[in-house]
Amino acid sequence: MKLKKIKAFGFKTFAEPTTVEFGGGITAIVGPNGSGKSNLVDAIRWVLGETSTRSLRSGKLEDVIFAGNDKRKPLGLAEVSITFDNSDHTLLIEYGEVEITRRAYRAGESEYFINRSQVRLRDVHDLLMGTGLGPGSYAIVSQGQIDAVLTSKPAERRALFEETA
Amino acid sequence: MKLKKIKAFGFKTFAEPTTVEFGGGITAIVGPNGSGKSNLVDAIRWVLGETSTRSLRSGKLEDVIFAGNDKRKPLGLAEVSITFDNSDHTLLIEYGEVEITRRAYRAGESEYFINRSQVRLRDVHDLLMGTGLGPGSYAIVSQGQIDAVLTSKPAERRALFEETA
Amino acid sequence: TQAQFNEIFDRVAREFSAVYSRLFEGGTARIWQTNPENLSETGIEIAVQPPGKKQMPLPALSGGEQAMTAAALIFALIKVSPSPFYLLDEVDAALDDANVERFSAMVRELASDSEMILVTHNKKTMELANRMYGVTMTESGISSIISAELTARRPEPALA
Amino acid sequence: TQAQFNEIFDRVAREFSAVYSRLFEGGTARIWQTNPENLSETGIEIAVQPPGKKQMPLPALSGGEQAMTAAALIFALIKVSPSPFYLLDEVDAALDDANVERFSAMVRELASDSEMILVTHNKKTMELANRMYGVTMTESGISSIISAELTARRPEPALA
Ligand SMILES: Nc1ncnc2c1ncn2[C@@H]1O[C@H](COP(=O)(O)OP(=O)(O)OP(=O)(O)O)[C@@H](O)[C@H]1O
Ligand SMILES: Nc1ncnc2c1ncn2[C@@H]1O[C@H](COP(=O)(O)OP(=O)(O)OP(=O)(O)O)[C@@H](O)[C@H]1O
Ligand SMILES: [Mg+2]
Ligand SMILES: [Mg+2]
Repeated sequence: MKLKKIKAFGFKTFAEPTTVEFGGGITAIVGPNGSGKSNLVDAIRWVLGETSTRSLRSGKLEDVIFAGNDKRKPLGLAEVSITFDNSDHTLLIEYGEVEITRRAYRAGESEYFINRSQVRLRDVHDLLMGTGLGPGSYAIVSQGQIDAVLTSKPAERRALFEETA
Repeated sequence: MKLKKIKAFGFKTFAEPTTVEFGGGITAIVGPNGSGKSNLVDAIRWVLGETSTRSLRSGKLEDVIFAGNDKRKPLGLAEVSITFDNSDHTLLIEYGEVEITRRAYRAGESEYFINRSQVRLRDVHDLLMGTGLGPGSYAIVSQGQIDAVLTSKPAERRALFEETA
Repeated sequence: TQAQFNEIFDRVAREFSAVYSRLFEGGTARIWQTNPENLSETGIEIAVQPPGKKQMPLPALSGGEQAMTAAALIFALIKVSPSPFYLLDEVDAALDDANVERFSAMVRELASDSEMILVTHNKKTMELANRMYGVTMTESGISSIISAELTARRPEPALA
Repeated sequence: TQAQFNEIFDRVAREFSAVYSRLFEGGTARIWQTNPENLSETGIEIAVQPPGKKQMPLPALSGGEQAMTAAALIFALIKVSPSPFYLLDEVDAALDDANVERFSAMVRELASDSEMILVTHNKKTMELANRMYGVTMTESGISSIISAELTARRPEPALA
């Protein structure tokens, strides 16, 4: 199972449809302070089912939707998709390519899709079980959080291990 | 009132008597990870009367005394002195040069001195009143603490202003 | 006293707005008291808006934006109520090169009649210094301090 | 189950010690469970000793030592239980040049059969990359992503 691409539209500062492609090895993400690098990290956490507003650096869940700038009005919808190459069938699903999508409207709940058919959050979690990509996963370390594993209490550290396959 | 020098001996990694002199303008402190830069910052906080073990990154107050290394035994005493040029008499004391010293033994309390005569912590606080150098002072920002003023609660931020002369 | 606190607070609030706009080259920043009638209860609220952006809650700011915003507040406090020295330990860690430049320009201004001590790993910040001390461990676990010669030694600022 | 958890834990504990000694070029590191009989209650303790130093409580470690220690644990988890990708946001911010080198060598090894995504301001870390994306705001408040051409383009790792 390999990561192929991320697509974000209406999520935080991604007011325009934005795609990032991957291809193995090391990908560096660079840019000035405040340009949107950590917003991309949040987009990836969000599409994988993150529901904690604190770890998404927002107050309410709809705070992740583009709030406008000095010229544009706020958008009403945020959508992020993540696409995996599943030709080795790590994910227990018959597709060779798997796209997970999350969509949220200002007033409502989030909607989840796997290869464009609507599912529940539980289905996304079940699909990702054993890949280490759940919400508490050690595979994603947000900015400023590297020390958190040392400063947290012993019982809190257990969560890291529960994610291991 | 100008800062002239700091002397540390037996405080954290300063197992040997160590002096740093200042002379106005900008002084850069550089060096590898773990070499003792932030320990110097702690020494300055400590000599000015800091009693919070948390902001000194230690468990018990005697944790600031040199704990030994692979060849040396722990020391029994830590001592730090800070010297100010007081020729403009900002500090309400008759000396043209003022040296504040703090000393601590493994088993005991801390001792404080002003120009080598023993005083109480209260006397050090009274002397520094109005200089902005009290324990909660905005003049010293420890590593990783720059964001603390934004992440703290509104009532906690008040302490910063109480230090202003 | 209450009146003294409020007077100082108002001066810091004005400086904070001014320093913020210089560090961000635009944008607005405000601090206000939640309960100005009651000195022992009052809290301090902060709201900022980087140039060209919408005002967002503080946690939504980026790492660099938070560090620059906090620096603006510290610098405002310094301007209103100076101290004999300032000691900043790696406050530039999250800053990109452009922000290090703006931060440095401010530090240079504040240091002209005080002592600014900066712990840093950032080469651009080191260039700012009048003197430099290297902390090393020639013997493991033991710090020793050497005065590092600066290549282009800046003239020592004439002490007032 | 309990047995599964303990088996995984023991493997991570062994890897953590090994990775730590590589990142610190010596020293020792240990993790252990506070209550290995009780899966839902157990906690995880950590004790480390950098080379040549006494063992100190975790809060006494320096900023860079803490970041490298935490990285060693993350890398140990990755080695025992790989994921399709890893995403590290400025975990190198507190590291000096020597530690960035050691960190980078480890990252290169782990990335050989996975995808390692690094957000960074550190030029030495950027040199590591096979591909680089620049995030900018050509219109204020709006992110756009451009694929930055790497000067000495590394050969793309052959995907297994
Ligand atoms: N819903 C939203 N709508 C519009 N802008 C938003 C939204 N949420 C966050 N932002 C903006 O995104 C910016 C932060 O971006 P981000 O944290 O990704 O920066 P960064 O590139 O990681 O920078 P740094 O290098 O400083 O860490 C802030 O200016 C914030 O106001
Ligand atoms: N009482 C003590 N006796 C001996 N060593 C101590 C004592 N207290 C702390 N230390 C050691 O000091 C080191 C930390 O030093 P310090 O935090 O000053 O590093 P630093 O130069 O700021 O590094 P960085 O650049 O990573 O922030 C740790 O290795 C710690 O074990
Ligand atoms: Mg960021
Ligand atoms: Mg430090």
